[in-house]
Amino acid sequence: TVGAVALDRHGNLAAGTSTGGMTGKRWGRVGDAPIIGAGTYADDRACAVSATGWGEFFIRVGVARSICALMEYEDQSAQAASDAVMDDVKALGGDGGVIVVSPSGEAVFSFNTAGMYRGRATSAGVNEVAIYGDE
Amino acid sequence: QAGWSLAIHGGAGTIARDSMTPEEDAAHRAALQAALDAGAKVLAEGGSALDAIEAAILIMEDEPRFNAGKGAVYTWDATHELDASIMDGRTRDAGAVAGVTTVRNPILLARKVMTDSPHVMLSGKGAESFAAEQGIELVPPSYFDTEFRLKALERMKAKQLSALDVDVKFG
Repeated sequence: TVGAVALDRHGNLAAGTSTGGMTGKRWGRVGDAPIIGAGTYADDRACAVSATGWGEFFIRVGVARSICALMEYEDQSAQAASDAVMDDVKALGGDGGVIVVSPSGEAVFSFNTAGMYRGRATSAGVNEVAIYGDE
Repeated sequence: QAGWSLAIHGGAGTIARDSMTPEEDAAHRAALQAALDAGAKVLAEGGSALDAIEAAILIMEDEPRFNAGKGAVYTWDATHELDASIMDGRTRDAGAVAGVTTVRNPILLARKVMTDSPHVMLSGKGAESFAAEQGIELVPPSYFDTEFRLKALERMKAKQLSALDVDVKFG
């Protein structure tokens, strides 16, 4: 799965996710990537999220929408909201990760796997890519 | 001038340092950097968040190292079924496609669903008919074939000969 989230100079957020699914999947199984609110969500008032991981759990938790709701209604930071929702995924037995951008421009990662292919860049000069969990 | 921000991912999982050669590690980082640079360029030049994420995702969809587009994994029947979605935070418009087999870049089709249809999600053959009507590039299903992904399917099947095991895992 791949994804991207962004905040532009006009203050608008967007999110997108694309995937080939799960190796060996059957019966037309569909994961969270195309499910708005599970694998992808964007709302200028809250955040933009793209997810990757065990889709069935991300659908059950409603990961992307839940992160935005915590930020919008409980004023949580992008990192705190993402970590809380990923903890919920883990508690159910799922794994994976999310990328999140907030209306103020925070770009954060949260994942409970050994690694996640990821990168972030901002107008403030951040420009980094990483793979392993300890980077 | 207001700031901009971008984050990308190319999948998560059991990615250990000793599971990749230095060359593969470097190739993955280069691919991520290319996608990041493409999106950042759009934003730095004042472009929209939607155009930025599309630019980044297109590069990753065309990169066989990631499980999307060209690098899509195999289904049990050794085919490929791709899904994608996109959402505009300004309007909360959204578009998604599921189970497409001949769309080179599903993110472009998801965006077309958002901008040129009254729907949010289209699936399967219907989505592909819509893609053809909209001039989205279609490719033969074999375009998505990669030997290393096929071997991954074969390894999985070799380990899970019991249909019940498979049913439990993916059911």
